[in-house]
Amino acid sequence: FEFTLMVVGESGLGKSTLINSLFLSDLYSKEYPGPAFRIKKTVQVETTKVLVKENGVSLRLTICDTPGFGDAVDNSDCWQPVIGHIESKFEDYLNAESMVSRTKIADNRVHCCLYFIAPTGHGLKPLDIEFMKHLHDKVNIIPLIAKADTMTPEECLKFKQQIMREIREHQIQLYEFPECDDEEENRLNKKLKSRVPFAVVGSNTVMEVGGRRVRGRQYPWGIAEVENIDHCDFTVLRDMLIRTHMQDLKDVTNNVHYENYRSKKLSS
Amino acid sequence: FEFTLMVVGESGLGKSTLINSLFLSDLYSKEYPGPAFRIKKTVQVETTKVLVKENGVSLRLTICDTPGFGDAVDNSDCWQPVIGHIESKFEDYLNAESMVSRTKIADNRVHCCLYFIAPTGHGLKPLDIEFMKHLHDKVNIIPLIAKADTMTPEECLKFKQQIMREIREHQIQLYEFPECDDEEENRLNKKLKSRVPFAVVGSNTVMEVGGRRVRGRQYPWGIAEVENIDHCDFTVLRDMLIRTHMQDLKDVTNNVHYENYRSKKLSS
Ligand SMILES: Nc1nc2c(ncn2[C@@H]2O[C@H](COP(=O)(O)OP(=O)(O)O)[C@@H](O)[C@H]2O)c(=O)[nH]1
Ligand SMILES: Nc1nc2c(ncn2[C@@H]2O[C@H](COP(=O)(O)OP(=O)(O)O)[C@@H](O)[C@H]2O)c(=O)[nH]1
Repeated sequence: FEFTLMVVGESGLGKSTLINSLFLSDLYSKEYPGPAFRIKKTVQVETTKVLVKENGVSLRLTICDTPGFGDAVDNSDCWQPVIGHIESKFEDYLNAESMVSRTKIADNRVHCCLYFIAPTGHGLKPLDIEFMKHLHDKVNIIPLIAKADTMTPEECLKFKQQIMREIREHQIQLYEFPECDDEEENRLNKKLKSRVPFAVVGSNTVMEVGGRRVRGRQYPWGIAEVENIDHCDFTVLRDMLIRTHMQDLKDVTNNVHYENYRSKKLSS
Repeated sequence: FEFTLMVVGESGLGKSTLINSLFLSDLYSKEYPGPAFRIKKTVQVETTKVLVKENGVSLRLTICDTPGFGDAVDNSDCWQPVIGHIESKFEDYLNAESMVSRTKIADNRVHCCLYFIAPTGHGLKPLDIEFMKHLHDKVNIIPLIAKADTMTPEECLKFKQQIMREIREHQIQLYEFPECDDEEENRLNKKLKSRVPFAVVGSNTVMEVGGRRVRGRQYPWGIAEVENIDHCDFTVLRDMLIRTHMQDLKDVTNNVHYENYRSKKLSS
């Protein structure tokens, strides 16, 4: 099973830690450090591959990150290289599709973009809005509230409401978790969808809490647990992204975003 | 006693909450909201006054904040309005000084600038460096690590070391807490100085912890206490800024920064 995931947000939002936590791998490590350590003069999309085993299933995961995004004094158009990357993958697929022999086309299109929002407590930043407005019709965007352990439950709820208000106001189209045939699953899905944008916490450290081994962040005042649903939405994101909605993310990429690109390309 | 304090940093770094916590006032409130709620097309320095009682002493405090600083997609030169404000106050003082009758000159010069650094965990942002390089020879800069409850003690220590390394590398001159005549005080001072940049947490909420009433942030995993020295450096900042070093901040402003401005102005 192949999947391409893009990770976008300014440095220091815990993106690398979250990716490592999601896939229980040290994809980001000393050998391949997080995007904050690979910033160049201009924003460049960089790719790395990792083989992940989830429930006995092998997942060939490609991670695209964007070192330098949002990190400069002047971030005008820093989303352009991201658009360029996504469209070049659509272009590759379009060319492969138009070959006479097209038995098994490699699908390197970006299936999902995790967009990290800084936990300011106020709302979206102008850059967040610009990015999502430019990319929502090209890739499945799943917005995340980074470093959610920065916020109390009350602050987090207010922040989520403010973000969703602004997203609607700017007519930004996020990836929509589809309806299910199963009524019980639908009911569960509704509860999960109501948590968007998911407030995530990641950690590379495992520690003992009450006899259990947990992934978490140890503060003098307590331990913020990554997989505790009362502490953050990590498990919700992980389950939806990896366990239940990975195929749908690929389908929507193919049937909506790619078709969009294809029709624009062929009609111009 | 009069004092002018400037507060600079991007929106959502807890600046308003910290100022309210430092002076136990709701200087920032519904009537006069924090800078994040007063952003205009361009960065403008805005001023508000509050009368504070500290240990029976009345303090006429002027707070300058900078709505919009660092918040746009393009933040080029967003420090210029700050330079403009500081120099206009030097200019006012210079003119007042050159009057024939100069019995009691109002001192509206900016005596201290608290610069808020986002707790990314990596290092300073280009904007932080630009700001401090442009302002360190015009005003006493005290850098703070904002929302320090975002970091574990280990992360905080590494972050402080990285920040100080970068500050030295860019030859940025911070406000230096002076030596004392008293040897015991000097020893204590050294311990406090070693905590720069101060990692602060602020809160408008008071709660009960073990029978005590404390100012803090209540998370599902515990309470981060503002005035607990094991949780953050808030008390260190408060004591140095308000209790011990306020006069020195005014002296250095007058003897160093203002003299600097004056000699440049009179020689050009
Ligand atoms: N408070 C908090 N800090 C985190 C979290 N995840 C990572 N960090 C810390 O934030 C810093 C930057 O993390 P990193 O994953 O390198 O961020 P990136 O630059 O976005 O890739 C490191 O010190 C991490 O330990 C989180 O969920 N909450
Ligand atoms: N984690 C954390 N959050 C804080 C802290 N101080 C304030 N906040 C929260 O951060 C958000 C923005 O705070 P505010 O003071 O308005 O920030 P400002 O825009 O810099 O003035 C609010 O939800 C605050 O409750 C702090 O020390 N730590």
